[in-house]
Amino acid sequence: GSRPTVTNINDLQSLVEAYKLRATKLVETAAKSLQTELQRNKSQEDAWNNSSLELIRASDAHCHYVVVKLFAAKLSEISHTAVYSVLSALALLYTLHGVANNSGDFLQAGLLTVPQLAQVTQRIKALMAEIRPNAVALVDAFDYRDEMLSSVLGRYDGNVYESMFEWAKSSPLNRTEVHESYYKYMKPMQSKL
Amino acid sequence: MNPDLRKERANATFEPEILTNILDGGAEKTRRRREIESLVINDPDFQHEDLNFMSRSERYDESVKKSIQMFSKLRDYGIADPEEINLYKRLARKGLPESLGVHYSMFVPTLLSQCTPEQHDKWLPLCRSFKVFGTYAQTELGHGTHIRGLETTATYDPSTQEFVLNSPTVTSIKWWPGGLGKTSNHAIVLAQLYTQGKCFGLHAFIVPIRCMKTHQPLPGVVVGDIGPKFGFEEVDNGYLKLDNIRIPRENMLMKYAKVQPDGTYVKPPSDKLTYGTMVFIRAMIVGESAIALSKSCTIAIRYSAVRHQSELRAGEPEPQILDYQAQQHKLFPLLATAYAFTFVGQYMKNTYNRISGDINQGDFSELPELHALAAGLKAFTTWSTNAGVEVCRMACGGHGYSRSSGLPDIYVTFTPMCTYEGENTVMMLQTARYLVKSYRQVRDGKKLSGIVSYLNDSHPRLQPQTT
Repeated sequence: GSRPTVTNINDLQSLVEAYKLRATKLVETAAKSLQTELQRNKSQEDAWNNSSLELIRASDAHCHYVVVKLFAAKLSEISHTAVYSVLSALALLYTLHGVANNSGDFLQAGLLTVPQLAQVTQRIKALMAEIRPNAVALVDAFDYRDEMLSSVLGRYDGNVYESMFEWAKSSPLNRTEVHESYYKYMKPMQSKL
Repeated sequence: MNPDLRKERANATFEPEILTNILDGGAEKTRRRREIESLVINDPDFQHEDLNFMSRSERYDESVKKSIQMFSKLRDYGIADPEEINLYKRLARKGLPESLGVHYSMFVPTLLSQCTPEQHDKWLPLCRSFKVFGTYAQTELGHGTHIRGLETTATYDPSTQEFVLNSPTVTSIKWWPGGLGKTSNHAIVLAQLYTQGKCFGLHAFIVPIRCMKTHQPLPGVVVGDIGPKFGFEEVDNGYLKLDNIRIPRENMLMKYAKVQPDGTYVKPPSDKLTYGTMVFIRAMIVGESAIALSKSCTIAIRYSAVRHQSELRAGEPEPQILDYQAQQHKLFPLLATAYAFTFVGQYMKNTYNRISGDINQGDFSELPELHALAAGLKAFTTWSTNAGVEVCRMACGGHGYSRSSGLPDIYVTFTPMCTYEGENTVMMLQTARYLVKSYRQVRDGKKLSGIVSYLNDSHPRLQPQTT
């Protein structure tokens, strides 16, 4: 088979190229499916309906390529080295994760080899380890104030359990130590038995 | 500060503030955003009991109160920039929907983009002074994304120069529009236009539904709330049944298509213009995906740094759950996706603003591409985000199921985006239609431009051939 498009799975540009070719391939497959249906004398409408799976996969691949392309393009705007480095790791992780999840497309289109696929999984693991020390800083950068996040689990100060207990105590059901239903239903039943 | 989080922040290899500035579009924008956030957070008028502890009616009441307060406060602060208004309101309603949401997001933008100058002069002041509360009534009980199937009719009567609006069947009852049930006194109704005995397809009409003095439903109008949903507790999604009610000819939105006094129909320059507002909403939904996913990742990753579980090595203390590879594999690709969608959301907003500017200058050439791109990315990003929010919730274990985690609210508020403003599968098929058309153009020798230009240069065999 021809030389795979992805020469180096660490090279974001070559991965973007692979996503582009994957999208082209799937658009072509969808167009050919329509053509085949029409050659079987199906109406336009039936040909379209009978090709829905290929059509949806083509759109999905097209959108995936647009997202990967825009992520890679954004990196070229980042001048700060440390930020560039952590965003590059994220971009590579997003791209390789998409390859792993859609490996059939990339293999079928000859964009990747089977040995390279094994490397993809190893590379994803390494990228996760690389991102691990920056995970909290990366979400801090979204800069959601606690009042916006409205989450006791996601509090900036991390004092989760104390605030979860306070939240539960303020729930309406706790406004009285004994809920009225005890007096209305449980106690009468108890006195009968 | 929890010691684990303190350690995490000490170990980072970059300064989050720099990345925050990049996400905001510059340090000045970050400063301004925080300034607006403080306006809301420090405002006692916006303090209230936890919404999770309120009934639906109380939440609706609180939402209407907030909407009215926001309107007057924004005016008092002189905040006029659409993005700043959006930010202020998002914060005030804590990221939850508001009963007047559709008034701002659909009713007013549609008036702005589809009305004549004379209609602007009449309706916009009524909206700004809150005499008119509007919604956008398109979806029907039996018809959603396939909007050519809508059954509501608007029949022109030249003798009185009025349109007669009617819901001919039970499946034609307008269903779902936010703010329709109890809040709005007007609706932009999408209906099949009939004049001079012919049907000219879907057009938009401003329909009064409640008396502007008493707020009672007008004669011939049956309107109300559709009942509790999976989420959107605050919003009175409603139903609207029209029994042959009459509106003046001037109530048809006539910037593009027109009906003359004698009933003559004038075609619009592009049949996609009625969808203009939807394309805008879809483009904005891409940004909403980024917000929902980045919030969920923030919650799940911070909690995964605080939470200790099981033992990685016998006898050692329970490690942070974020040290397990399986937990990283759940959350880090989603974190990367949140950043990816943030950048795509910025791209979509800029692209929409550029192309809608061209459209206002009468250049519709890029509308089909924008339409296809917005449809596809809306579906792609909302499907990914919808699944991702659930992964984040489950990555928090049982506590993710508590409403105090914030994740149930994020999920039930976000998930309708997969079906409204165009059901995702239909959106993907609409994008496919554009892709196949583009593919055929390349095969027939045409050189493509724009986001599909890759179909030219990716495969030699796709190069223009002699046919």
